Order: sequence, then structure tokens, then C-alpha cells
Amino acid sequence: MLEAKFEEASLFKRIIDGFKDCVQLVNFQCKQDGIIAQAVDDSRVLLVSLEIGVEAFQEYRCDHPITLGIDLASLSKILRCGNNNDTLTLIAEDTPDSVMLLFEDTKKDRIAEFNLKLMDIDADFLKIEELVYESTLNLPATEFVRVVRELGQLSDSLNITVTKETIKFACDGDIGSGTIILRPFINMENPSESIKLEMDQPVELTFGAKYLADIVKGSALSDKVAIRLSSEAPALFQFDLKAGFLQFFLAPKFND
Amino acid sequence: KMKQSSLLSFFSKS
Repeated sequence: MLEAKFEEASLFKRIIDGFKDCVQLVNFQCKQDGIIAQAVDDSRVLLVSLEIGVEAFQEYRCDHPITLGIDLASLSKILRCGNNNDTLTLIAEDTPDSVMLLFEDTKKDRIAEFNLKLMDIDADFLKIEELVYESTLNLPATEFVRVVRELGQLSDSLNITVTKETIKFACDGDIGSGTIILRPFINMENPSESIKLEMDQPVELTFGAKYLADIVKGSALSDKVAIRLSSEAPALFQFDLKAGFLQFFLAPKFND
Repeated sequence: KMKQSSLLSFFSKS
């Protein structure tokens, strides 16, 4: 049996909002040590990997591994019903046909119960190799959102070049071109505003702007994003939770 | 002209 209680429904809402627009059918694997999920978008370009550790929950219990096959569009409809500061408990039997979502307000005056039917999802599970990354960037999530939004207007591709002291984002489209250069700095007062750059080797990669536009939705989860790049390999964009993470692996574009 | 690569050329199915 699974009983997983979020202190605030808003956390689970933000997690689901962070990736529901790029994948629809997702198997959530519930185990003793938390919940994980992996899904690949229809074009096989973007992979989402989610891990919610036990510490993210107010209460957590899962005696046996349980897989919840969920249509995120349906789940979102139910998640819109509860209030953000309600507690939200996910409850499922060992071999469930449905998962119950229980919203309780803090005074326990209002208790709302919804059952979501589960699906048999026959999805590929991709084995993510341990990649060696040549560069790791840490940016404020708001800065990352801004770069993707601004340059995404001009082109369907966005190029990232990392050298020792600069991170350059560039695009070149039908209506014109744009470049945004960021330099690493430490903000002592607000560490999350800092830009960090660790570089073993300069790297240059190009990505589809529409996939980046999906990835930035993960910024609802964290005020920082870590971007790990390696030539000729998928890039990793990671948003950390207090316990767990939401990762996006994005396959690059190459010269034909 | 740039071509979009697929994750399947980097990650194996399991």
C-alpha cells in the first residue's frame, strides 16, 4: 500500500506542471525510498527524469513497489481542484486500478477525495549512461527562463558556447539574430542569484528552442538550474527539490 | 542546416 502525504498540495502541482507539457503518459514507480518517474517525449528528443525522496513528504509509506500509470492531463484536472496549501495524500493499493488523491485543508473542515483511473503504459525505459560532462553551469532559474524566452523568439535553434570565462547563448533566425553573454559571478547576499561555471573543456552545442521552452517550465520548482554539457551528448538540465530533482536530458542538433 | 539527433542514439532501452 502507498500513502504519500505532501504537506502542501502546491509542491506536487509544481512538480507536475514542470513537465506535463512535454510528456503525457508517465509511469510513477513508488518504492520504499520514494517515487521516481521517467518519460520520453514523442519525438524521442527530450527525456524527463523525476525523483521525489521520502523527505519531500510529510508522511510516506510504501510497503511494496507500486507502479502508477498516469495520464498527466487527467491528473492536472484533479490537481486544480485542491487548494495550494491543502495537504495532499496519494493513496493506492498494492495492485491498483486507481489512485486516490485526498485534499485536506489545515483545519480539516474540508476534505476532498478524488480517484484517478490508472493506465497500463507500455513505455520504453531508457538506461541513462553515466556521462562525463565537460562543463557545468549554475544559473538563477529566472535568468535561464529569460534567455530561452528572448532568443527563442528569433529562431528555432539556440546555440550555447561555454569557454573559460563566459557562457554565450546565440541564435540566428529569419528575422535576425541575437547573443546573450553571461559571466560567472558570486552574489554573497543572495547566493541563488550567482552564476557559476565549471569548465574542463570549452563546449559548443545547439538545441531546439521548442524543447528548451518546455524545460524552463521546471523553474517553478527551484530558483536555480544546473546545466551540464558535453559535446556530442545530451545535455542535462536539473532543477533540485528539497529532496529529489527534476531532470531533463535534451539531445542536441548537429550539422548534417 | 542542422539536424536534430535522437536520444536513442545515446541511451539504450532497458
